[in-house]
Amino acid sequence: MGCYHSKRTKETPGYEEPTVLAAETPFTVSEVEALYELFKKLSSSVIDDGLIHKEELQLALFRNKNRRNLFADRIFDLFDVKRNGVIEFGEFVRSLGVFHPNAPVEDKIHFTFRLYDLRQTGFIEREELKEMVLAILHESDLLLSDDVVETIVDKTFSDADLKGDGKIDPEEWKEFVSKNPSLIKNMTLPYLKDITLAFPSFVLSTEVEDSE
Amino acid sequence: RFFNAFEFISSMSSGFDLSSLFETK
Repeated sequence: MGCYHSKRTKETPGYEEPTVLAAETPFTVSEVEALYELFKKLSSSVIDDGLIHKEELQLALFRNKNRRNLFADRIFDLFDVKRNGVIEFGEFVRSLGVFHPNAPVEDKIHFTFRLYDLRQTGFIEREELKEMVLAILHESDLLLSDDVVETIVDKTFSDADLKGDGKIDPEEWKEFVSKNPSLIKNMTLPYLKDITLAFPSFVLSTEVEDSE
Repeated sequence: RFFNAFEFISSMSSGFDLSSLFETK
């Protein structure tokens, strides 16, 4: 079974050895191999080329490959470390590692900062926060007057922007998250602790490789 | 209770909830 698996993986562009990825992430070798099963499913759902395209992420998240979403776009961009328009296996595992229950909280906080820093200026700016609030209202079919949105954004921003310079820097973000820990709730995926149980058919073959 | 815009974003955005990736089995 191990040989069958190895033969297929070597043909996949961007494939990296599970031992290397396990050393750099909170995952064990078996868990990385189980993640490869998930990766194969995701990366073959629209274009069967062993790489995750944006449409494939959208399909997995929304059951609709054409549904655009500001945050799904940002997640895709952050996973696509090489910025070549696709998510490779190594990028997938390293990025998901931040979502592991055992990953450092600092990494989770940093990831959310980058997620919300829409224009990648190194700061979360007021206009970005307003844009995100408006995107959520649109996504949720909720209507709020512009005055109410402005008030919510102002209040949140003044609480987070401790230095009062009109932008939230990484230190201010860290402080704000420490006061509001639910902000990184999405950054922990309990599924990742049981990833080998989620894909039990694969555990049989990984046990052979782990014992080698 | 104070309405925190970031909390609103993180709790409401389906694009920021990756748990559905694991339901593709």
